[in-house]
Formats: sequence, C-alpha cells, structure tokens
Amino acid sequence: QKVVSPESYIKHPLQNKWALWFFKNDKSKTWQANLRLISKFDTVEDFWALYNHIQLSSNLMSGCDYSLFKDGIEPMWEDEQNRRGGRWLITLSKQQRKADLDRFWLETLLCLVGEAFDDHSDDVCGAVINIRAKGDKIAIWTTDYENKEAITHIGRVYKERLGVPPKVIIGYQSHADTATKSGSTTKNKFV
Amino acid sequence: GKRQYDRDFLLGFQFMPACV
Repeated sequence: QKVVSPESYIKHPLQNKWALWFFKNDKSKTWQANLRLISKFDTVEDFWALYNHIQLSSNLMSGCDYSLFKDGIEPMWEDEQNRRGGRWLITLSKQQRKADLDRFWLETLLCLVGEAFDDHSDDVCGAVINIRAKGDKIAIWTTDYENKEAITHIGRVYKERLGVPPKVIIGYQSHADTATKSGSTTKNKFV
Repeated sequence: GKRQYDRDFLLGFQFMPACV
C-alpha cells in the first residue's frame, strides 16, 4: 500500500480567516448597500481559488473597490477596529494601472495572508483597492494610528515588497483625519 | 508562533490542482 503524505491532501491553514468585499458605486443606493461580502477563506488553497476566480482589479469599472479584511472587521472607518486606525496609502498614476496595479494589489494580498509584518501583523485590519478615473489607490489599514512602532515596521516592509524606490515617499494617515479633511489631501501622521 | 508564508511559497500554490 502506498502511504500518501499529509502535504498532498491537507490544505495549508492561514494565521487568520479573511473576508473579501466588493464595492460597486451605484448612486441610487446608500454606501453600505453598495458593499457586498464576496467570500471568506482561511487556507492558502482557498485564497487562490477565490483570487483566480474573480476579475483583476484593472478590469473593474471606475468607482469599484475590493477590500480584504480579517474576519469580523468590516471595511469601513466606523468599525471598532478601524475607528482609531489609519492607512498606508499608495496612490497610483493613470499610467500605473497597466504597469503596476494588479501586481501591487496581489503583493498586498500576499503580505496580508502570509503575515509578512511579523508580530506587527496583529495591527493589520485589512487592505483596500479603489479603482478611480482620476487615479487608483491601494492602502493597508491598521488598527491604531498611535502605534508608531507597528506602523513604521509595516510601512518599511510594505514599501520594500512593492518595490517602491527609496526616494518615493509614502504616507500614513489616520481615518479620523481622512474623514474630516476639508481639501483633497490628508496630512500624513508618518512617512 | 505565527503562521507566516513568504511570497514564493504562496505563489507556488496558485495553479495547484484543487484539494477535495
């Protein structure tokens, strides 16, 4: 009789269970009504089954978002885990939609499900990609905008994983500042 | 400890036949 190694039939469990959300901008509905949970997963294999099944971000219509959050955290500022949090924001030029967008988003997903930020991965709530005509955005959301150590570690690792050149500055902004901003830019808490 | 997976390990599973 042949002995089959467990490697070949046991899925690889992730540290966390994750939920993928989709937002489609329909102006006749409320913001919350436009937000839909697609699916949850907690293994490497199920992550790929979902990722391979859905549209690439670059194929989505303008106004759409994907969000990947830890199970139990909703992809909105109001969630208890996000209220005092913020985000590392990557803003992309229009040219980058073709060159970088899908690659950056997949790398972001792999950072999350692979727990790339070591012990500081506990501070991660999720990530969001916004498809917008004026320029796409990708962000990693963390739970506490005052946790400088976690935020700077996450920012350094993330920037390196994306291959963003050292001379390019990325900013971390609190959701409270983003929600109450008056102009089009939010002040950075960290860079 | 944490269940950490690096990018190459994760990418290695993208086109594996599905588990049943």
